[in-house]
Order: sequence, then C-alpha cells, then structure tokens
Amino acid sequence: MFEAKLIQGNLIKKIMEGLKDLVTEANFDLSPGGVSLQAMDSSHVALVALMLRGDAFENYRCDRPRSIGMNLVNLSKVLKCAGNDDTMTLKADDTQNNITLVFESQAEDKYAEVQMELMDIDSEHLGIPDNTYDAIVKMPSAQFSQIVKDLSSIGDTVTVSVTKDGITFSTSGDVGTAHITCKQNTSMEKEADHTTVNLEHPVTLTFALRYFVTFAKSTSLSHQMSISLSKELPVMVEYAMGDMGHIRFYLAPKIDD
Amino acid sequence: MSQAKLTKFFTKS
Repeated sequence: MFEAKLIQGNLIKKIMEGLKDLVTEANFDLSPGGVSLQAMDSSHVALVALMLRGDAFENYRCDRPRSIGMNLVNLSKVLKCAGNDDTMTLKADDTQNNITLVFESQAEDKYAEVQMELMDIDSEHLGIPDNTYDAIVKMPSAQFSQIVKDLSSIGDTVTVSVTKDGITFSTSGDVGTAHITCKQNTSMEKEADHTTVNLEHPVTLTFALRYFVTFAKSTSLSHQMSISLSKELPVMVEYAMGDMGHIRFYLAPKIDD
Repeated sequence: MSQAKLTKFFTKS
C-alpha cells in the first residue's frame, strides 16, 4: 500500500507544469524514503529528475518500493479537479493497476476522488555522476525565466558563459544579437533576490534555448534556481523546494562537429 | 555545432 497526503496539493500541479512539456509518460518510483522520478525527453537531449522526500508529506506510507507508470497528459487533466488550496492524497494499492487521487478543501466542505489507470512504461534509467561543477550560479528564478523567454524571441541557441564577473547569456538570430549579463549581487535584503557566482573555472557552453524555456516552467516552485556548468558536460538547472525535495533538469550541450 | 545526446555523458544504470 502506498498513501501520501500533501497539505499544499498545488505543489503537484506546479511540478507537473515543469514536467509535462518535456515528457508525456513517466515512471514514479515510490519508496519508503519518498517519491522520485527520472525521465528523458523523446530526443534524449534533456532529462528531468524529481525528488520528493517522504517527510514532505503529512502522512506517508510506502510498504514496498514500487514503480508506477503514468501518462502525464492524463494526470494533468485529473489535477484540474483539484482546487489550488486543496489538500491532495495519493493512494495506490499494490494489487491494483490504478491510483486514486483525493482532493479536499481546507474547510473540508468539498471532497473529490479520481481514479486513474496506471501504465507499463519501459524507461531507461541513467546514472548521473556526482559532478564537481566548474561554476554554480544561483539567481532569482523569475529573472532566469524572463531572460530565457526574451532571448528565445531572438535566437534558437544560447551561449552561457560564467566568469568571476557574472553569468552572460548570449544569442543571435535574424533580428540581431543579444547579450544579458547578471553580476553577482548580494546587496538585497531577501536572500532569494541574490545572485551568487561560485566559480572554480570560467566556463562557456552552448545549448538549445527552447529547453531552458521549458525548464523555466518550474519557476513557481522556488524563488531561487541554480545553474551548474562544467566544460563539455550537461548543464544542471535546479529548483529546490526547501527541504521537501527538488526538481533538476539536465541538458546536453551543443558540441563542435 | 551539433546537439549532443545525454547518453554520451551519462551511462545507463
């Protein structure tokens, strides 16, 4: 038996916003420690890794580790039945091939129960090495979102360059070229507004911009996000959800032919 | 430039 209740049920809605444009179906790995997911996009260029700790839930029960496959388009439809302030309970009986989602209003005056079929999904699990990155930049997630959206109307690829002076996003297209630099800035009162650059070695990498736009759909999960870069390695874009868990995106760079 | 795939960097586990 698996059962987990989230007081802030809309957390799952927010997570799905970031997932559904990247992968259409995925296995959720349920274990006593929590819920995790790893899935690649169909072109095997980007990967999403989600982790939600068991203690992020109000009551969490997972009797045995199990993978449950879900169609994320269908899950998004089901989640429309949940109000933004509703609690959300997920229930899956080990002997059944379905999951039950229960949405309850905070005032306990509305109760919705939806059952959704599970599916068998063949998925490749990749081992992601624990990298020491050349550069880690933390910045407000809204700012990152705005930058990648603005640049995506100018070009298709983005060159990300980190030096001790800051992080620069550059693109070019028919319209012209654009460079946006964010310098380290810790003068604001709120830490979530800070931009910090942790640099071991200067690094420059080029990526397909549209993936960054997709990753930025997770902006509502966290005020801060981080970009971790190493020479000739996939970039890691992370949105940490406090001590509840995280969603991480990996994107393979463009390389010289 | 060409787009690399993730499997070039991460191994299947």
